[in-house]
Amino acid sequence: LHTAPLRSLPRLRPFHFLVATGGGYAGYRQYEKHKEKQLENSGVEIPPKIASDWEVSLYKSVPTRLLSRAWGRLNSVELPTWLRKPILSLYIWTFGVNMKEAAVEDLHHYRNLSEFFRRKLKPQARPICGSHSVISPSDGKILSFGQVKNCEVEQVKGITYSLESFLGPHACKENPKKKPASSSSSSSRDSFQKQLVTKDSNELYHCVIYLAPGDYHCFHSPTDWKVSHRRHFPGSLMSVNPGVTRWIKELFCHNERVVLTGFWKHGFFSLTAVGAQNVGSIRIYFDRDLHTNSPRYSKGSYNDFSFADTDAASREGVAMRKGEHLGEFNLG
Amino acid sequence: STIVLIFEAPKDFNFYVKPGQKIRFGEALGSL
Repeated sequence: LHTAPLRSLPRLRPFHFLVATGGGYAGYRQYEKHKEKQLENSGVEIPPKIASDWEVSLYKSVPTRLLSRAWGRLNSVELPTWLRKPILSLYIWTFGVNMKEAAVEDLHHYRNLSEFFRRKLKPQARPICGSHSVISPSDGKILSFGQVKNCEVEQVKGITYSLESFLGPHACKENPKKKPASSSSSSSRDSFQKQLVTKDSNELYHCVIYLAPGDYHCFHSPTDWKVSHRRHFPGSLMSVNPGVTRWIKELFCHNERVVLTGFWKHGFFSLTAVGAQNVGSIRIYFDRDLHTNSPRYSKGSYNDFSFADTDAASREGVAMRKGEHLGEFNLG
Repeated sequence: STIVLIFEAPKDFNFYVKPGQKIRFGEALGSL
């Protein structure tokens, strides 16, 4: 190296450096996957590999909100009619969209991808199950479900997040149905969960549904309930696909989300819409004041809005029927 | 995107789904 004339040295260009490091990291990850596969085949249960703090911080440092807004703006540009079919067909083919269910099948009808992303379905495409009290509010994939224990909600198997971080501090004023918080609760987490549940004989349950890019992205009321409160948490827009959900603990507490809380016939009920990369905007049809994915927000902040008109005791919130249109995710 | 339901229900509430299952709006999630 010392003796060779400079010009014969292959000039270390940044591109070479990137390829070498990227290739090395990819190779290392492949080796890790191969090792995990071998362990799995030999019946060893492998705990999910969770991202370390520096990996989460590195990921959060990616300007996903800015990119998401830019993506949304790009997809709001009106396409010339002749370009609509090829672009939307590419999206349909890539993400396996079933256009037969769409209320409007003619692709020329959609002026851009944002409008296509907000497409409605034919009413008969999704019959509402009448015999069960809770239905799926959207299309998607079930990531996890079950009882909430010790104030921890399962994100995916083996990874949990804090219920209190996810919902934020109690918003509702003492509601008439609630019994006084038990003084015996051992820790604040316990009492947080106990204060949500209005009857001793009840438990707290959860269900996480992941919507893939090609899925119908409107969501509906999962049961008959009254929405009394909305809490909007501005936040990151990391991907929420199952692979990332298995990798980043408390992912749903980092991301932008809108928490609707209220009551159904058995007590407390909540639906939370969690935004994701490129799908940072969330609309709730009866909530005109909600503005998501704004350029500026202060970390850890949230905005509350109450629908319960404290004067009129009867109106404890917005009454929602099972299956009724509730809101939608938008690009941007 | 993701939707998370968190709700109170009696102890005998049952889910009619499995992890990883595809589900569509309107289908049963659970019941008493």
